[in-house]
Order: sequence, then structure tokens, then C-alpha cells
Amino acid sequence: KETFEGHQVLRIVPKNEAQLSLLKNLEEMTEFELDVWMGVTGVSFPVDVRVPPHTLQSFKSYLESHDLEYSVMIEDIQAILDVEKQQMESAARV
Amino acid sequence: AEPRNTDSFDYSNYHTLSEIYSFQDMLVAENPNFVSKIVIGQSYEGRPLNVLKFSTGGSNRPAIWIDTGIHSREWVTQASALWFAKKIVTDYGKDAALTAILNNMDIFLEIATNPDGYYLTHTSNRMWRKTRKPNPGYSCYGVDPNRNWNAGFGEPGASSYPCSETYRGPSAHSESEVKSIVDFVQSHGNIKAFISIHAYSQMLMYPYGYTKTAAKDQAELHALAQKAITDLASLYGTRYRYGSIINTIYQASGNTIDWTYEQGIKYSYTFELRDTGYYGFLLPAREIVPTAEETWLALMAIMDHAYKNPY
Repeated sequence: KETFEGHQVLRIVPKNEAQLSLLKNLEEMTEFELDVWMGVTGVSFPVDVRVPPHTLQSFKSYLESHDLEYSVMIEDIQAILDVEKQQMESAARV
Repeated sequence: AEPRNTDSFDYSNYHTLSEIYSFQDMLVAENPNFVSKIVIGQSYEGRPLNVLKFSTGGSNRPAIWIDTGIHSREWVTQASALWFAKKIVTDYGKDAALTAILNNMDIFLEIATNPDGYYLTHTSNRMWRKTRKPNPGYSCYGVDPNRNWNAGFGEPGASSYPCSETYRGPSAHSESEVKSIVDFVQSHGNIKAFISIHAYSQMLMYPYGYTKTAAKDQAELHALAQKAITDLASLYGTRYRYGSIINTIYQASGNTIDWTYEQGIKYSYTFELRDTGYYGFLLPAREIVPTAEETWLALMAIMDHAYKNPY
């Protein structure tokens, strides 16, 4: 069973076309093992990416080095999944 | 504890694949003259592809198709479809608009359109999106079933790399989950509206995704989308963007509704349900029913328009 402790979802907002094209190939950046939740749409439209803990720091450095603005949309995926699972189990018991 | 009937079913929680299957059988058993279950094929791992048919009679009537869960991790879509199924049964005979639609058209609803992927999201990988067929020569599995359709297949807007989340597959309709719908649509031949439901980002889109060329019915599709999202927003103020796929999100080749539109199904739409990106695919269960309720208003706008504008 895959678990997602420490996996974060980052929301990146490209400010211009140059940043947009940087984000177009996120999946091909295999060293970061990214899972694109919401793909590139256009300048100023958010891109959401799930990042595993072991590449999180290097990916954030990559974003900062390209002046790509980002925020943390989900701090820890597993924490939400634990709540989801617990809710399903308690509902099934009811 | 299995619910005894679809009244006591818990619509405000997420459910396993087997609970979805037993819900479908319960709904059919409770409404033998209105609801039936059609198995249109099998998934790669051999699971049935169940479609609920809501029909008040006639034969090969004009029909409306709704599917959810083609991307398995988008749990709010399958959960909303369970609510839609019960809504149809509850409102027929009470709601004048829905009754008029069902007195003249059939509704087909495929809830678990990617059952292998959905099963995996409950067992070993909540983040799974694609189908589960192995890719020869690669350690990764699955094809993106929303890039596998024969509409702009292989053009930009999908990946040829099997480990990509948007891998288009070795050939158009290579996935049984897709081919089964293709065969059903072509054999039925009288589907007038096709609505494929995804999550998240709160959008309502119409063709095309693989080309910048405007759909010939663009003006009508755009106006109807605007009406649908206005109705949707009237309940809880949820704001949607709308437009053609390529203008609203990005280029997506081989996608479902480009193919259905090119089959002549004018009212081809795809939804991206809640949210805009706070929980994303992990939308809390408390938002299932509000999401389903508001989406239903948009679905009714599209179905009502399709009924009143036969072609």
C-alpha cells in the first residue's frame, strides 16, 4: 500500500510565458517524481503538483531559482487520507 | 453493515467499489420498471462495466449519457453519481422538467467507469488515475482513458511515454474501458447528449480539446454552458469557468467528448467538479452532497435543452 506521509501539494502560479513554458514539462523532470494534479493552463492560472518528501527541498529550490511563486496547498497528504479512511470506516460501522 | 435500501444509503460518504455495485443492484431491484443495469463490457482486470439505464418505455429512444470516475482518484465524481441515480428515481413523477425528459428520453449513467483504477485507490494507491493494464517493456501500468479516444489521437496534448499520467495508450480505443463505451454509443446510435464528469477545478467545457478549430455548434454550446453554470451557482454560489477545452484548460488530444462530438453528439460536455484547489482530489466527504446538488442543476439545464432541441 502506497502511503503519502510528507507528500505536499504545491500550487505554482506562473507570472509570464517564460515561466509557463518552464512548467509545461514538469512530468518530464523525472528527478523530482512529480504528480501533476492540475496542469498548465495559462499565465496566472495555478498549477498544482504533488511532490514526495525526498525531492521536496530540491524542487522548491528549483522553483525559487526560477523565481516561480508557489504556496503549499496541502501540507501532508497522508494526514487527509487518514481522516478520509477513518470517516469511511466509521460510516460503514454505522 | 450494508444499507438495507437506497433510502438508507449514506450519500454523504465515499464508498468502495463493491458498495457501488451493491447500490446499483439495490436501485434496480427497487425500481424494476424504471431502472435496469446493462454490462457494456469488462475492465482489463475483468470487472463489469455497469451502466444504469433509466427508461420509462419506448425503444431506442433519444438518450443522454453521463459517466463519472474515468479518472479513478476523482472520488467526488463517483460519489456524486450515486446521488444523481437516487435523484432521478426520487424526482421522476414529481419534478415536471425531469418527468418530461424521461417520458421522451432515456438516461444512461456509468458510475465506476474505471473500476480497476478505483479499486486500487481504495486498496493500495489513493492517487491512481489511469487504467491498470501493464505496459509491455515498462514497469509502469495504465493508460489515461481520457486520452485514448479516436479524436486527434496521437496529436499534441497527450504523452507517448507509458509512465506518464497522460499516456495515450498504444492505439486509439486500446483500453477496454474506453472501447466498451465506443461500442455502446455506436450500437445505440441515438445518444443526443454525452456528459463526462471529472474533478477538480470547477469548469464546464465543450469540444474541442485537440484543435483550436471552433466546434460548428460553438455558439449554442457556449450559451448552454453559461446557462448551466449560472444554474449551478444559484445554489451555493460555486463559481465555474466555461468554454472549449483547449481555450479553458489546455490542449488535450484523444479526449472523450471530442470523440463523442465527432460522432454527431452535439451536446458533448465535460465537467470538472469541486474544488478549485484546496483539497483537490481529496475533497472532504462533507462536500459530496452539496457538490452533487449544484451539479445536478447544471445537468438538468443541459438535459432539458437537449430534450427541447431535438436534432
